[in-house]
Amino acid sequence: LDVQSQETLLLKALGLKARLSPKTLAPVPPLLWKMFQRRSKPGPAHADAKEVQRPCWVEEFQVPGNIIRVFPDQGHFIHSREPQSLLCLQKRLYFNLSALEEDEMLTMAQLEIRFSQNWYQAASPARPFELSLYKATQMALLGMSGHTHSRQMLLEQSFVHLHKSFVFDLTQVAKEWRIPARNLGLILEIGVPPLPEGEFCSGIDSFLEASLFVVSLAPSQCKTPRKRR
Amino acid sequence: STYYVPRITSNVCKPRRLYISFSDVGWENWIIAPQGYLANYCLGECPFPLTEELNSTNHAILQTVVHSLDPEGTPQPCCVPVRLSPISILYYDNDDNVVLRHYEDMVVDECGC
Repeated sequence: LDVQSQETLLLKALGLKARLSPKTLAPVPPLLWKMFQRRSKPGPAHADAKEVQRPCWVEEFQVPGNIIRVFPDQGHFIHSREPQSLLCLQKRLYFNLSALEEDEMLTMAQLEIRFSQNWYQAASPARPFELSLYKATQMALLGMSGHTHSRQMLLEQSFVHLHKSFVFDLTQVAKEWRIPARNLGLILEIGVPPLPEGEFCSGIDSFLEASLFVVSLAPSQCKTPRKRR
Repeated sequence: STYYVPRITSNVCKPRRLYISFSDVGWENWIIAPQGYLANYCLGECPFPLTEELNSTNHAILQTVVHSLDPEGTPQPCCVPVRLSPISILYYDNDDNVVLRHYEDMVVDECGC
């Protein structure tokens, strides 16, 4: 075998089809760094008893898995022609899950929505705001009015105090998204009921970031330890 | 790159130091961390009589006995990894997602015959 064939074999053993070539190098999410560092403590003694017994178990999320991916949001802000008097923000969230291989079992998906410190500290704690998340069930066509037939409510929460980030479990939804035709993304709305246009609505667009943490299990990479005969 | 620990001179089966650098194999463009890792490898003889330190199987012990009687016909047992540990690799995939992946059996911790 030549060097290239050997490399292909090795990459295949590592669960990769070929040498990867990313285009943009996004920053590594802090949680993923922490998880990596925890797993990279030096020496053979680092593998504590739990990890030896459960090599394909993600302690941080308490689910089976050996692959953790962070998918960046690829959705766009929705700018409605009608004045959204009660809405600070309306945004489509879209995560392309095509990187998951067919034999991988998705065991957890967690949506994280982050705000910049400037924005959430500036918001008044006395005025509750509402965060709503919908699953898009039908492509909204140009000129189509209303949203009632094109989306399904997933959750709605009111918050008196703004937080730096919000985390939501989207495991079941993400499992459906593995069929590309069913992945129409989400619609996120943030509103402030008592104020038509609160002053702390302004600028929220630039302060929002969303990502999807997905844990999956590739069974071929998770051998159960052989017992000594 | 391979290099031996200077003080170890015996040729008995044991783990030897091997650092694998991902830049040496041209993977540094997509692997974020680690830059490389201490993978080690097994090398050395499994001579007769096999001692307990050599982590021998019963089969290896018998093979050394046969080898001592018939060196031409039966080889010495092989020196192979008997305990390996995993590593995790952080990398970018082709869709620019950040991936943390766990790989088993990547580091040789112990060798045996």
